[in-house]
Order: sequence, then structure tokens, then C-alpha cells
Amino acid sequence: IVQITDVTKHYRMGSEVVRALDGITLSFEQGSFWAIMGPSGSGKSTLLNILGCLDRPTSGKYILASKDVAQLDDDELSDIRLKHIGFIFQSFNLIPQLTVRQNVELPLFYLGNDEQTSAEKARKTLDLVELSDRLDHKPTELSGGQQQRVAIARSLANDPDFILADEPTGNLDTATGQQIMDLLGALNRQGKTILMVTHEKEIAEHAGHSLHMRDGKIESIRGGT
Amino acid sequence: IVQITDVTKHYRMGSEVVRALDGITLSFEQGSFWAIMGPSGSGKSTLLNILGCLDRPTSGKYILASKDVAQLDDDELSDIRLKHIGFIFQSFNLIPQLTVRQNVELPLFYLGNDEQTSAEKARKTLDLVELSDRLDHKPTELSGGQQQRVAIARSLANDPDFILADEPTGNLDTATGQQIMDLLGALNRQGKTILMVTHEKEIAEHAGHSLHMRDGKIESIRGGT
Ligand SMILES: Nc1ncnc2c1ncn2[C@@H]1O[C@H](COP(=O)(O)OP(=O)(O)OP(=O)(O)O)[C@@H](O)[C@H]1O
Ligand SMILES: Nc1ncnc2c1ncn2[C@@H]1O[C@H](COP(=O)(O)OP(=O)(O)OP(=O)(O)O)[C@@H](O)[C@H]1O
Ligand SMILES: [Mg+2]
Ligand SMILES: [Mg+2]
Repeated sequence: IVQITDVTKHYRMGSEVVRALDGITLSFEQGSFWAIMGPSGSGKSTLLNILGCLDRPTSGKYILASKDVAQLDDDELSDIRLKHIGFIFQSFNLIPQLTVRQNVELPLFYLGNDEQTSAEKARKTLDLVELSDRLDHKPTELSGGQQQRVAIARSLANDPDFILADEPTGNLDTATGQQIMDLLGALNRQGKTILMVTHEKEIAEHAGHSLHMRDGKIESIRGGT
Repeated sequence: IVQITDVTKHYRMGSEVVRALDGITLSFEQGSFWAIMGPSGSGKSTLLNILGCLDRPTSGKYILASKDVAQLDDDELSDIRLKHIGFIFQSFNLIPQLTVRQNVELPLFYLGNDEQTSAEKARKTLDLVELSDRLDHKPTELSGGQQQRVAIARSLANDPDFILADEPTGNLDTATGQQIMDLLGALNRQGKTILMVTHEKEIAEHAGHSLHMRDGKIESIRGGT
């Protein structure tokens, strides 16, 4: 389902080149659940952004559901993201002027759902992350972990097949983090493909496979059940 | 050194009242190292913001180094923060238009240091968090964990006596997180008082004391060596 070959991502900073990704070849099967680990700055978010069609590689190939992503224009990428991908950002990226419920409804409106359906689906996912009593708060009126949970709810509202989660429990206490992992586990058993960046071993253990990155490269891959 | 009595923090949302802090009485001795834990939304960041003089309680008393903080005006609070407090924010709060080095130099300029001294001190703390090769990047050109480390460096640049850290390792891999904890441990042994919010048990174990919050109240306190 997801295949990248010799992918690089370079940033030119004056006379220097930062090699955020330095030649990555990977493939993920449909319905698999991967933990992506590695030191700070090793390229995990960059990899996730490219897989989530939010960024394009400097070189290399990305095949997603048999489509060569480089051949798709920005509108087609945007369409794939809206319909098939749920992205949980490391820094949440909530819209500060919108309430919690509006932040989660937004992708549903873009998908063409009417107001009532959008409101219903948004309320359902917010209930799953236990934020039903914060629906009309703005992001600045929430705790860090509550903002993280809004980001999680928003990513799941469009029932995506492909979930990309960048440190989804980084701001959550252990108990709430476990609830989120139970939720992701349940979605994975429904057949969804999940790629999750995490630095916590107990969280990584919920995934069936794991890979470690270092300096923009894959250092090791661990299969499993 | 730090004493709060019956502190509350309420937010009025329409007809509802959110009790972020619901009657907190605590005292922290000079040179102690506390871990503050509790579920998402239990009031940890709110408590830290009040202790760091970034926010005022709705009611209750806050005595800091024998001063009644309620009696100080905003300029005096700002002065205390600049000279004595190092605050590491849960969401970093870096200035996006400034580079890494400029973000860390800023408080040093405000303290009256000249350009050369500020540049030197900033470089030193950035070296401690291993970001010497990112000095001229802007925050958007950094990974999440690198942004967190800039926030840490900035909080330590003015050599504060009182360090308030809100999830300082939330975006760091285990090895880098341990380095930061070694750094905080060393500062604590120099006599600095450290209050650290964390949800990770291994991180909390670096502190001599811990307290757990729930629903804006203190649920339990654990002393120790
Ligand atoms: N400006 C505000 N208006 C209304 N409610 C607020 C506001 N700021 C915070 N809150 C609420 O106060 C409560 C405590 O927030 P706080 O940020 O202190 O929690 P926390 O313990 O740090 O949580 P986390 O572990 O998720 O970071 C939360 O339930 C939050 O929704
Ligand atoms: N716009 C940019 N310009 C220059 N360098 C960048 C840019 N964005 C990211 N980088 C660099 O690319 C490298 C990889 O960043 P990335 O965000 O993928 O790391 P990460 O593994 O997610 O780290 P963390 O665990 O800290 O979140 C980092 O060293 C970072 O400084
Ligand atoms: Mg990252
Ligand atoms: Mg918080």
C-alpha cells in the first residue's frame, strides 16, 4: 500500500545542506501498525509529512495505493489527504479562532457533509477522547493534553484508512495515553494502517512493527506479529 | 521559599465555571526538586503559571521569597521573572521571527548584558542542549524536540534560582530526555529549586519529591530524599 524508494529531503541553509532524510526505502502493508522511533532531529516528522502528502521529497519515489505521488498535483494530494489520511501533528496545528467542535467539524464540511452530519460526527470523535465538556472552548482555553486530544479527534473524524500520528501521547498522562492507544488499536483491528512516531517504549509496544531512525536514515527495523 | 495558600483559579465560560485550581495549599523549600503529575486537565500548567508569576490566582495567597506576590505590580513581577525564574513552556513559546541564538539571547539583553556577553552565554546554554549546529535556524526549521531544547536553553540562560519546567522531555527521545534530566539534576545540586511537570515515571524519579493533582486539587504528596 505504501512504498518509498531512496527518498531524500534536503534543506539548503546558506552554504550548508541539512539532510533531514538521507535515502529511505520502506514499505508498509495495508492494516499494519508501526512505531517510528529515533533521536530528536533524526527525521521522523519529516518522514511522516512526506508519507502524509504534506511535503514532497527532494528525490526518490513514493507510491501510495498504486499511485506515483510525484505525478499528482496539489489538488489531487489535497483530495487524498482529505479522504484517506488522518494526520496528528506533533504541534497540533489547531485553528485558534475556532472552537474545539468547529476545529473537528472543518474537514467534515470540506468533505461535503451537511451541518447536522458534521456536528454529529465531530461530537462522536470528541466523545471518544473524553472532551465532550470542552466543545465550545478555544484552543487557548485548553490544557496541552486537551489540545492534543482535539488534534486526535480531528484526524479521525473523516474515518481515514491511513493514520499518521506524530507523538500522539507526548502531552498525555499515562492513563489518558493508554486510552488513546486502545482507540488506535481498535482502529487498527478494523483494518486501518497506522504509523506512529513515539519516544516511549510502552507506547511503541502497542504496534506490531517498529523502526528506528538516525541522522535521516533507517537504523533498524523490527518485524513482529 | 515558595508558599501558596488556598489558591484557586476559575474561568467563567458563559454560565459555567471551570475550576482549573480548586484550593491548593503547598510549600516548596529552597533547593528542592519536585515532580508534578496528574491527569490531562488537572491543573498542572495553571499551577506552574501562577508559581512562575505569569498568571494571578482568582483567590488565595502566594508568598515568594518572603514577598506577597499579590502586592507586586506587573513591572515588579516581570522583574522577578527576568532575574530569578526560568520557565520552560509546555508549548515552547519561541519567537518565530528570531533565530535559535536570538531567542536565547533575548532575556539576556533585557537583563542589561551587552551583545558579546549575551552571545557568549546563549552559545554556552545551547551547547549544553546540543544545538550548536542549529544556531541560525528559525523555530520552524527545527524538529519538535529541537524547539523544546531551545526553550530549555532560553530558560537557563539567565541562571535562574527557580526553574519551572512544563513537560520538558515530552518531545524528546529517551536518551536526549536523560541528558536534560542530568542537566536539571546538576542545577539542583547547585542549589536551584526545580518544579517539573511530567507524565513519565522514569523522569519523575529524578526528583526528590512528587505530588499528584486531580481536578484542580492536590490528591497526594510524596516526600523523599
Ligand atoms: N483560558 C481558559 N478558559 C477556560 N478553561 C481553561 C482555560 N485555560 C485552561 N482551562 C481549563 O483548566 C483546566 C486545567 O488546565 P491545565 O492547562 O492547568 O491542565 P494540565 O494539568 O496542565 O493538563 P495537561 O496535562 O493536559 O497539560 C483544563 O480543564 C482546561 O480546560
Ligand atoms: N525547514 C527546515 N530547514 C532546515 N532544517 C530543517 C527544516 N525542518 C527540519 N529541519 C531539520 O531536519 C532534521 C529532521 O527534523 P524532524 O522534524 O524530521 O526530526 P524529528 O525526528 O521529528 O525530531 P523530534 O523527535 O525532535 O521531533 C532536524 O535536524 C531539523 O533541524
Ligand atoms: Mg518530530
Ligand atoms: Mg499542561
